[in-house]
Formats: sequence, structure tokens, C-alpha cells
Amino acid sequence: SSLTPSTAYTYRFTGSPSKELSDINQMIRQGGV
Amino acid sequence: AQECEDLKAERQRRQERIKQKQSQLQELIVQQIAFKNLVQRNREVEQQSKRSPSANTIIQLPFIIINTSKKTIIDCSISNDKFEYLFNFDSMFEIHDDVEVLKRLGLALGLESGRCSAEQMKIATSLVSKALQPYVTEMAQGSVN
Amino acid sequence: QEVLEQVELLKANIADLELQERELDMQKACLQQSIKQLNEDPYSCRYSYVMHEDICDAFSGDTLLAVMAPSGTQLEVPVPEMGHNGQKKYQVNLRSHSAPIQVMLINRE
Repeated sequence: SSLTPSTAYTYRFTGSPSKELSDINQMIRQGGV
Repeated sequence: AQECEDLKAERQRRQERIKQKQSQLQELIVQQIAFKNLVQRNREVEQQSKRSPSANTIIQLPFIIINTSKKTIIDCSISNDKFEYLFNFDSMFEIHDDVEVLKRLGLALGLESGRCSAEQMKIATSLVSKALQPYVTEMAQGSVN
Repeated sequence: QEVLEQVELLKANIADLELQERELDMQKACLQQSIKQLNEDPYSCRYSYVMHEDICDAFSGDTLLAVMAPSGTQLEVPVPEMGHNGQKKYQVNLRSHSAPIQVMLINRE
């Protein structure tokens, strides 16, 4: 898996606020811009 | 005058921090109310049907939902111990947590959008501690950050 | 004189804000503790589930992956990269440290 942490968004089950998932969804929608 | 300017900046910073903390507290209040409502709903359904749902028809919390179009091709690699998964999608997806699902099922009683009926507000305030009830009333009346 | 009065007023404002912020911190800590207890309470855990139908009702998408994983599981989404065939690759990586992860494919049809 070519994960380069500096350009990866993370979320932790039960630990992270829902907002972090909203940020991920926004990043995906913008095609990673 | 300089001290005045510094104090104004300090007040601004504190107001922004308070706004953010209010928003986080509201999110936690919604989470607790939705969770308690879910437990109550499932218990009532099981009492009425006098049986528990079979394991392969339920999804236990905590969970997340990855939502994508049916045309998407998903490639999945799984480690032997199932502790690690790698998904590759050829198209966009969305990720939502279980709180979002409970909100969409109406279990947060409309608090997340500040649109609560009087009856829902009564139920919501009964599900939180006394100290939090003013916050719930505020949210029910529309002041949601 | 006017500026001096404004300074006093601002100091009083900031003192109020400090109290308000402390109250919020305390409420948040109490609530997080309460949610944690709820999540760990065997009785609540017994009823903390949703049905497949609930998920289908909540989302319009046609393909849904329900990922059940223990608290603390890390989800990682790298910024999409351009694949060799000029198509964007979207990736999700899940890593648990305490228990296996379960993934269920829920297809509306």
C-alpha cells in the first residue's frame, strides 16, 4: 500500500470527531486537490 | 490604547475558542441522545417481537459506512488476522460514522439541525443530565453551531 | 479617561469568557466520561446495533460497506493519486490493534 503518511487523512473509531470524516469526504470530492 | 487593542484581540481569541468548544459539546450531546434513543428503540422492538434479531441482520456499533456507486470496482486486500484491510476504489466514495447514521434515522430528534418539536425536546432533555439541559433547550430552539 | 474605561470593561469581559470556557471544558469532560461508560455498559452494548434496513434507508448510494471495528481502529485515506491508466485511484486503509475488523457488503438490491 503506497501510503505516504504526509498526504493521508486519518480517522480513529470512537475517538475522532465526525468532522474528520467530513474533511475526508470533501478531499475525495475535490479529487484530492 | 495599546493595552486596549491587545485586550480586544485576546477577547476575540477567547470568543472563537468558546464557539468551537460549544460546537464540540453540542456534537457530544447529540451523540449521547442518539445512542440512548437507539438502545431504547431496539429494546422496545425486541420486547414487542419477543425475540432478538439474528446476528447476520444487524451491524454492531461502533461502525463506519463507506458509500459508493454500484458501478465502482472495489479491490480489497485483507491480512490473515483481519487486523488490516486495504481497499482500492476506481471511483469516489463517502465515509460516514455511526452517529451520522443515527442522525439520518431521526434518533437525534432533530437537535443536530435545531428543528425539534416540543415533544422531541421533552424527550431529549430527559436523556441528559440536569447540567446539560440548558444546552439541549438552546439547541432545540435553533442555536446550533 | 474613555480608553481607561474601555480597558476595564474589556478585562471584565475576558474574565467572564474565562469562566464560560472553564464551564464548557468541565461539561465536555463529564459528557465524554458518560458516553464512555455508555459504550462500555453491557446492557447498552446489547442493544447498540442498527439493522441493514436502517443503513439502506439512511443512504442513497447503491453499494455500502459497513465496517465494524473496535474503538481505536485507525482509518487512513491517502490523497487520491493518478493510476497508470490515467484513472484516479482512491484508497482506504484500516488498521486495528485490538480485535479483527469485520466488513459487510450491503448491496441495496
